[in-house]
Amino acid sequence: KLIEGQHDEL
Amino acid sequence: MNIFRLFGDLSHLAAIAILLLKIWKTRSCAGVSGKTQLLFAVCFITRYIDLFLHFVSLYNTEKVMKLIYISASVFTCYLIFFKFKATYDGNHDSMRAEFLIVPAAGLACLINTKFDAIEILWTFSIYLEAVAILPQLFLISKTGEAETITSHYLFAQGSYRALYILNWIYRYHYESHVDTIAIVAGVVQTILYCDFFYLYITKVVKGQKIVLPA
Repeated sequence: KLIEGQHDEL
Repeated sequence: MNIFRLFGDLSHLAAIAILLLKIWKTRSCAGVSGKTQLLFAVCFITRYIDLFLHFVSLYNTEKVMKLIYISASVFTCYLIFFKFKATYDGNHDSMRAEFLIVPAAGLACLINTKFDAIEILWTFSIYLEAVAILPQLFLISKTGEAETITSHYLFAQGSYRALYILNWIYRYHYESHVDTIAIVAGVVQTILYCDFFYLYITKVVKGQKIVLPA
């Protein structure tokens, strides 16, 4: 299951 | 956190430091596009808007890094447009920034993960960052050359997102994590540097200066 779109980067 | 993202962020910090040092030491921003620096400042502010909305304790490095990026890019713009304004090469820094900002804003409203203000701002910031270097590359093509220190700045700036691509491959493979919008924009951003990377590797590394047309 892909985890999409968690903007947890700089 | 993986090695690619760590070196990507370090490369980005290095780029910001190199540019600040170049302007501060030479007391000149000749060869530097003020528009690109403005666009980067807009990218950081719109991407890290959460810092302003709800204050979070600065305990973790990520918050500190965000504050460093925002303050350093604003300070760089201050040096270019105020302190060393006399050395700003305005007539060569002539790419219309609106042609980058408006499409990025429009696209952010059309293609995004969720249609809410913070998410649209983040998406706008990602799209804008992908093309923010264009005024700088345009300026170099107009002046026909780039100072060696400016080439090092560009190499570090371009390498940061190239390393992030490796980080995304790593995270897809080991964490099943993808951020499609960031990945597509990051690939476009890195492709824009290919021509410069070629010149940098073939010339600057051998101690020559970059002179266009190559």
